Amino acid sequence: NDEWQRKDEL
Amino acid sequence: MNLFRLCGDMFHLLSIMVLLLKIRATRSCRGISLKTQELYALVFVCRYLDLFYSFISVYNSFMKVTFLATAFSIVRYMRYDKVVKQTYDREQDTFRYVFLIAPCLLLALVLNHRFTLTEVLWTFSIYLEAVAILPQLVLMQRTQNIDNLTANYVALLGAYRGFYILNWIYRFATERHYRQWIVWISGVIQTALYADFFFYYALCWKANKRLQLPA
Repeated sequence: NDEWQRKDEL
Repeated sequence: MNLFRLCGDMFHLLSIMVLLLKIRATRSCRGISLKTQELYALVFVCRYLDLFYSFISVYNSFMKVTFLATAFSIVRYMRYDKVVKQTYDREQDTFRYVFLIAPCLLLALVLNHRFTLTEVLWTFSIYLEAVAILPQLVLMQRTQNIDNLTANYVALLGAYRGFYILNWIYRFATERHYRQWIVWISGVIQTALYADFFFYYALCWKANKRLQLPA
């Protein structure tokens, strides 16, 4: 989830 | 997704559209740094490798593909279009790639969340994006007459950065575990690089003059 949160931006 | 983030993305998209419009409509890329544009293309390639193995939303994937396609389109115009490439300020655009790429790569190898290929490349792209505008800023400082489209292009990019910082502040306040120090530090450095430009941009805008940066 941490990774998802980190990479949901462009 | 919050409003700041959306505004940031839209300014980013708008900046690219302004640049493409300038190139296509005027058949000229005068004042635009090919080095910066190629660095952005490299940034997008390294960062959006996740298109192949992870899916976040249709919006995200669409924007990633758009950024990749437009970045390569701009580079193609500047390098290969018979008319456009003659307007490229090759002698002025002298910033060395290696001065930006090497330190960013080194830093990404040392400071990352996990030591895997995609993670290091992602981190590298974050660091590189922070400094990729430098050849463009140097070129503008050397250019006597900066045309309005070029000035607006850089201003829109600066607005994109500004809104992303607001987005991070908002996410920090509203989301648990939002502690993205790699992104924050790089983002703040990147935005700070525009501060000087914005100062003169605002001065000229107020005086209704063409932008001219002091040597």
